[in-house]
This record gives sequence, structure tokens and C-alpha cells, in this order.
Amino acid sequence: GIDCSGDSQMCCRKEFFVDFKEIGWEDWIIQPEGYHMNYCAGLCPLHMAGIPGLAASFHTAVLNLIKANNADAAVDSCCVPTQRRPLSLLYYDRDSNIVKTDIPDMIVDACGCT
Amino acid sequence: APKGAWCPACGLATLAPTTQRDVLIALAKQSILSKLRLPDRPNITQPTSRGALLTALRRMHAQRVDVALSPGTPQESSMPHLHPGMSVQEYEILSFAESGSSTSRSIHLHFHFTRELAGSIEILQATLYLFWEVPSSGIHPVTIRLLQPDPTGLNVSMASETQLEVQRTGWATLDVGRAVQSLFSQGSQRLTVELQVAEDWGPPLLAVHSDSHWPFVAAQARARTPHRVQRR
Repeated sequence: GIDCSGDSQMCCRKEFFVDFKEIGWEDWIIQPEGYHMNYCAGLCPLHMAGIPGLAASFHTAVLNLIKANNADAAVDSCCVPTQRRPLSLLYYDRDSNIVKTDIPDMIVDACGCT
Repeated sequence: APKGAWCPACGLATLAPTTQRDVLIALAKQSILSKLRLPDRPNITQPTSRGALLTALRRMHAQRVDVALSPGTPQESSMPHLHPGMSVQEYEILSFAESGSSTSRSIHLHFHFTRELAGSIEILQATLYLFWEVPSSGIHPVTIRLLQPDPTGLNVSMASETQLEVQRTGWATLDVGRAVQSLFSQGSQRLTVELQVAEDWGPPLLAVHSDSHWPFVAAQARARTPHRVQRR
């Protein structure tokens, strides 16, 4: 996948870090110190369908399908996460118990066009 | 997004940077709280002391090493075991005791488990850790009763009773997995542990004055997988 930089309009991953101390959550979240809430943004014009972040063969397959099915009817595809990982948290719950858990699919590592 | 509705991905591009930041932080908060099944961020009135937390984590680690090294003894608890690598969300819960009533021969400890998780997790293992402080040599019999409120919450019923013979100062563990699981299945979250000694030794042997030897329960749990019906 591609990280957004400069004025690229194409589908890419935007980094965004939420510092728990800045939002006043550091008293109940023991670890980690923040959350990488990255997200996908950007355009997925026709010729981008299926890349980046997915296998090239899939891209070719998608393009062939679009050609075969009357290209001008096709619309842009969407810029979505193609790779994600869990967010591990150690926190106090409302009864002051200490809970450790891994919340699946919370951190976006790569983006791509459907 | 439907015509005219606000599309989160493209809508952000038109927002002023500060507004965009506020929107993203609000989304991050909402996402974390909903995944932890919390209606709002918890207000921590008495955070656990660092000493107690570090001691508990060390004890749990040591216990795991002991169990891993013990020659082939299968786990007594009949709880389903953790299968590492499963895609189901897993939890480790540390619940420190809240001291209850005590007499010269008995003491009550209360453990409040996680309200928001109670209905959505199944307990895999739960172990009670107690630190004995033995006043004199010899064998000291101690009775440990696990009490839980009945469904009305008005009375308590005894879930189990165990006789221990304490011979020296140090940590002892007791498997409370079945009691905690039955607590959760009844929708209650409070487990009371009653410790009783034969003679008047004063509060039974517990090092309750020492912060880093405070009794605790360590539980491992797993999110309940929704019951799937497969049609052929």
C-alpha cells in the first residue's frame, strides 16, 4: 500500500495518531500511550481498480472484467483498508479491574482500491 | 454514501484541519469504547498501586511457568482451554480484592468482575492468589468458602468449600474457574471469598497490611462466538 504524501489525490493511507494523554484518557488506559487511527482516502479511477495493496493478477482480472462488461458503465471503485492489525489495550474497567485484550482489525496498515 | 448524505471518507477532505482532527478523535473514542463495550470512559476512583500490579503480573507469569514445567499434570479445571491463534477476542482480567467484614477467626474478600463483559464472554480459567503470613511454625488449617449472591441478590449461597493446610509464609493459589463461570452465567458479578481459621489467630494469616501482597483473582476469558446455524 501507499502512504499519503504531498498532494497525491490517489488512494493512499493517511496516518493519524490519537495521544491518550492529550484526550485525558491516560488515567484509565494503562498501555499503550496512543492509537494509530490511520484511514484510507483518495480516488480510485477505473485504471486503479484492484491496486495497490492487492495482487497484480487480481488487478488484471478486474480490468479484463471491466472491459468485457462495457467499460463506460463502470464507476470508480473504493479506497479501502487491505491490511489491518489488532490494537492491544491494558485498561481499568468500571470496577477498577485491570483488563488486557487485543481488539482485532483496529489499525490500518495498507489501503487499496476495490 | 447516498446523495446528500455525509460520506466519512470524502467529507473529511472538505473540513478545516482542526475540525477534521476533532472529528477523527471523536471517531477514535467512539470506536474504542464500543469495541470494549463501555458506555463511557470509566472514572477510576482507586487505581491499583504499581506495587500490587507488578507483583500480580509477576505471580501470574511465575504460575504459568510452573504449570508449563510441571511434568504432564493436566489442568484440573474443566474449563475449556485457551487455543492460541484463534480469531476470537480474548481477555485477561485482574480483579483485586475489596476487603469485607472480618472477625478474629474469619475475613471476607469481595471481587467485582467486569459488568460490561459479563454477558458476552466465557471464562476459560480463573485462579485466586492469596499471600499467607504464618505467625508460627506448624500446620495451620484454613477453610476457604466461595460465596455468591443468589439470583435475587438478597442472600448468598456457597459455591464451594476447600480445606487448606498452611505451613509457611508465601503465595498460594486456588482454582475458582467454575465459581466465576457460574457467577457470570447467573448475570451476577460479585464473588465473595470467606477465609476461616480454627483458632483465634487474628485475621487469618493474610498479609492484608501489605499493598504488594494483596489478594487477587486472575481470569482468562474469550468472547462468546455467536451461535451459528448452518443450513445446507
